[in-house]
Amino acid sequence: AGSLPSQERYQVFLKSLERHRFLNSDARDTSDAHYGINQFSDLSVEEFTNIYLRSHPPRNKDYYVPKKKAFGEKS
Amino acid sequence: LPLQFDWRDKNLVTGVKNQLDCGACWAFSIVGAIESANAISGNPLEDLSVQQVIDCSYLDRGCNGGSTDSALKWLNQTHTKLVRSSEYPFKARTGTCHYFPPTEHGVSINGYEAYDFSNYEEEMMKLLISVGPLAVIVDAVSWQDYLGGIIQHHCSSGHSNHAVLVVGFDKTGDTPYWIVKNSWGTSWGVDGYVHVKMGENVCGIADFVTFPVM
Repeated sequence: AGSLPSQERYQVFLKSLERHRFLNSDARDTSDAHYGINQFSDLSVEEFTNIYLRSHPPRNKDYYVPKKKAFGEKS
Repeated sequence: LPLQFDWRDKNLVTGVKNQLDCGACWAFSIVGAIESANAISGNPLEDLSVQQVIDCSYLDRGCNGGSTDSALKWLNQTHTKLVRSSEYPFKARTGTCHYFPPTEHGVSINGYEAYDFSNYEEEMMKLLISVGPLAVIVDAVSWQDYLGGIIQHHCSSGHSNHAVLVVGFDKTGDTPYWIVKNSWGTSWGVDGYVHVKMGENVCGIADFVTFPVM
């Protein structure tokens, strides 16, 4: 319910293929990340973001402090 | 420091989970950190209830989002014991918080710490080895299409939106990388994991680092 008609969904999928080509164009060696079709390829970036990217950093960034001690010296 | 380290090699990381259509990556990340920290403390490695955190962490919004920081704050303030996943299974939707009596078996934390390691990834390596897997919040927009390899481009710091768990690193090759456990199932990425280049705060992986104290 509420999902896009199949023709629109297909257009979303085609946009994913374009995105994969763009992301893969920066690959310089075999260790570089590669991108392609997976279980999220029929979701638009907006849909994917709304469903899966739902964490946020703390509002008060002051809470976080940079390195103050050498962790390797702990027991 | 070793060139390679992975908590999975010691059998101290539980299997990859699938959050389905529930936006509770923050809960999966924190529960994963607690599962490992509890096992590192000498207890059996067991799956703990993500659904309990989703339903009960009143500082967060269940499947509509949340923060690793506030989940740890809730666990620390309330001394809530996380029960086994089998006792409080994942339902992929926010529900009513179930109360368990204090006598119930469960895992609680004694505190937590949070750091910004954006300019100190070497220190983050030491911390990972010293305390266990680390919950982090990253920019994961480009992860929608990830299949494998080491993410080095198309991933920025300063736009954190997804919580995951760093379980190791590998510096033996030309490109050193963090080994990161995700919660999108084992069919995504490298058996559910993603590799992110070390040393340049790629994806903001060192910006928001938290871990439980057991």
